[in-house]
Amino acid sequence: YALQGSRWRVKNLTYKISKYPSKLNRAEVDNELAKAFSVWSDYTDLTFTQKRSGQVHIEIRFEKGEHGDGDPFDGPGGTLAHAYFPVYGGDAHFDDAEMWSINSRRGTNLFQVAAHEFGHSLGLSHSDVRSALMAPFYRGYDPAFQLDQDDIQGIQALYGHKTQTDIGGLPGLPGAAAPPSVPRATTQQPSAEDPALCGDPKFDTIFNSADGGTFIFKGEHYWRLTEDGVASGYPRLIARAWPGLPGNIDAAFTYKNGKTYFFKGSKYWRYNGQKMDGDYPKDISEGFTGIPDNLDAALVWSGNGKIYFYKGTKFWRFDPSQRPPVKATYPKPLSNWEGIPDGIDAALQYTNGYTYFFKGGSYWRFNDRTFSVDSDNPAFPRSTAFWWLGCSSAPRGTVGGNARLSDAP
Amino acid sequence: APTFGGADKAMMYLAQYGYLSPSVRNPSSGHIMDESSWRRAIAEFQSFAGLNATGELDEETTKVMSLPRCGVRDKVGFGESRAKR
Repeated sequence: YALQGSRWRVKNLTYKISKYPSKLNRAEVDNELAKAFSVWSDYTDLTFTQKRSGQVHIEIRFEKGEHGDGDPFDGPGGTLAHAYFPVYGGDAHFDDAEMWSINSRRGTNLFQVAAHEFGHSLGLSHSDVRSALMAPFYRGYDPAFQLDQDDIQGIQALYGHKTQTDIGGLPGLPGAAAPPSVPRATTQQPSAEDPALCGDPKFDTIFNSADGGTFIFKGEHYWRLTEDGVASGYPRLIARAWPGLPGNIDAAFTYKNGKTYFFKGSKYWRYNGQKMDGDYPKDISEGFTGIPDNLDAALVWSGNGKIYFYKGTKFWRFDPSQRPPVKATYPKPLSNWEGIPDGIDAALQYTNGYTYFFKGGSYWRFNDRTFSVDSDNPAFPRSTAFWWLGCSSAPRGTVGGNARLSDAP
Repeated sequence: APTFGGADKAMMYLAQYGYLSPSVRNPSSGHIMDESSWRRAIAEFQSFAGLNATGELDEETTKVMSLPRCGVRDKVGFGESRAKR
């Protein structure tokens, strides 16, 4: 998936059909467009309410030819519709010269096109995943339509997971759990300090598991993170929880297929949960052609869902759906990630939509929409020990920083 | 479906959907570009459409260009061709 770069600040959105199609029943159009919106509200906390008049967030019009926005429609076929990203207002226009149809393979299926356009209205660009709703080409009527995982990940990168389980009747759907907030220490309920981590808050790798847990690996041990720090009962041995996996892991990430990949030296391992998923280790040069050995960090970036690898002063982008998966323009300088230092220890695409980079005892919060390190108070880098590991005695800012205790984020 | 043919039409299509400069779409002026830009634009479109990225305007590519589609540009936001963030 690809994010355009803007999104709605509110989750309760309104829409209005200002101009209906000339050849369809209005009530049926209302119904189809409501269904198209629900494609997106099924997986997020977004709500869509139709209004008949007054100001709305998203205005919908069926128009022919030139219709006032400088982007005229071209008659039957060709361009079917277009919609504006949130930063441009979110409106959706449909070519009324098309033979729009409802629950039919004849003509152009309204639901299918509307669901796609509303993806743009919410901030999604076109995806290069062919099975995705947000792929640019019309793929016809599909009576068993289901949103592709690529689309689900895209919309949830913008608006988070659904926190209410009204889709609970469908097993295996993601998004039932509330997105955890950034783990941070609080003065009200300090976590028990972990001497091994608080004394030396540098670690090998950090990653999210498929079930939403966040884990830190350091040497032969691992810790599970909570909202406030680390869970009690840790550290534990990596080799016990992930049989067959060695210690001193270089990098790890969980991909959208739900599998977790671990990297060390020239080898990598794939796990389904905590069970090895086949015959591993394998060579990085075979499974991840174009990616170097001895990595610093890896993550799946929310900006486009692709895998990024980091080593020293460089980074690589890996897209398994492309041949070759690493373009010739890589590696690129890590300085392209504005504000992030070279030689990072670990990186994480966290469930709140931000990307975090760790080095030494410090971390940087990277804003995927502004594409730069956030300028908050206290400033980044901040202390990993305080904000991630629950070491309440650690300074809030980076070591030697001047952040004050009253600097609540 | 109507056959989509000709380099001019392909050029207009690639400009319309963000693979070439929008200035190419101006019907009142001719346009000339170096071959590498042209091939790169075709290859980028082929890559996006899941075709073999040959950079050649072959039959399969023109066929995909003739498919009904969304009018929103494919290359917006995080496009790789940005000169500056």
